[in-house]
Amino acid sequence: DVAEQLTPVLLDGPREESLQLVSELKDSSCSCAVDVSTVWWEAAGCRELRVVTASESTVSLWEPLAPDSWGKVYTWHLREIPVIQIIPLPDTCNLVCVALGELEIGEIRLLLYSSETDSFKHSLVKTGNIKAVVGLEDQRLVSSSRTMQEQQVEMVLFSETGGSKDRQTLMPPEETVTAFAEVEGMREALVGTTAGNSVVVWNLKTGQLLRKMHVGYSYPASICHRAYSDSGLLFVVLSHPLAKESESCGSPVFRVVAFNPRTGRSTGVMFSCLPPGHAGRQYLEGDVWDTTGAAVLTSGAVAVWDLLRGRCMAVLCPDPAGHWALARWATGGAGLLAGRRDGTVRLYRY
Amino acid sequence: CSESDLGLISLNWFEELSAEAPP
Repeated sequence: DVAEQLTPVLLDGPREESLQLVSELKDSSCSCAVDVSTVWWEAAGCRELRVVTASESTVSLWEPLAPDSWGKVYTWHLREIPVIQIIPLPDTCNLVCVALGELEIGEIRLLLYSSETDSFKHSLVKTGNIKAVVGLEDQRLVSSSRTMQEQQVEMVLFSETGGSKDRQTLMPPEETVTAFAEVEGMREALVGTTAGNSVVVWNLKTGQLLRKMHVGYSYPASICHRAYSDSGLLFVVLSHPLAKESESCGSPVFRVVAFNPRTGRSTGVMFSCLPPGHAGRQYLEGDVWDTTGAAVLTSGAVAVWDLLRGRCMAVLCPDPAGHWALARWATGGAGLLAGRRDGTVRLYRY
Repeated sequence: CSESDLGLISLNWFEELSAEAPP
């Protein structure tokens, strides 16, 4: 029965095991898991992928012990302000970045191991009313924060020891930035989505705001997850937590949209909708890696889509032990991490 | 450059917009 429940089901086709359970870890000291992620970690000349789990007051680092088991290496205790999320830093080694706050992010901290003092420590990167944050390649982090009067958008460059080497201010749009995504293959280009439902483009080297392009009124509160430039067009993967259900396309969870940055015109390339039986507004949170998207639905299931084909490829049904609450792609597409609030994390190969 | 429903497309859009945008 347990094996049966672990087998993902392809809802609009034959039963297909496109998600294979690789391993599971359980943080028994965790009262309520808030996030899970992966990080590259180098120790004694060996670089390996480790799992990071977060509860409101702790962040734990897990190393692979055997093909199917994990052991806790270290736990950072952050008791003053609750941990809200782990901020993945692509291609960065031995650094974990976390956002802390109450309802909104109040500070960003780096968690690291110092070989100089042979100890784990953490350092403050930024404080403020932070609305959106993203980790970029080459140890960079961009965040937007608001005061009563204005919005600040800033990029911080980290040193390997966790200090901030350099800061660059980016020109803020008039509307509040809700999410960022780096433009893959273009080191100096960054996109963001705004509360006014536009996609904006920056030049990270100069800080210039290059373009603001409207997404459309049918898709309010769009969130950008991934962007890449091809053949003179900017392709942006958006998720739509508040999009309305329509007869023609159901409930779009993810959408790939092609923008012409020269003219600001756009066209939808592909929709990825809620699988049959999950109609209505049931999307809680999602994550995108390459051309695959994953989202937790309010039913407690995790759904996985091929975003370029617009097809739901697999559904992880809720376990008898509890609903899924977290879905994250491991760094480099090493698999899908599905987490429950009780601290259970399962790694699936996709 | 080429013409499409999305208007005139340029492969060098990033460099061109950076040259045109206010510093």
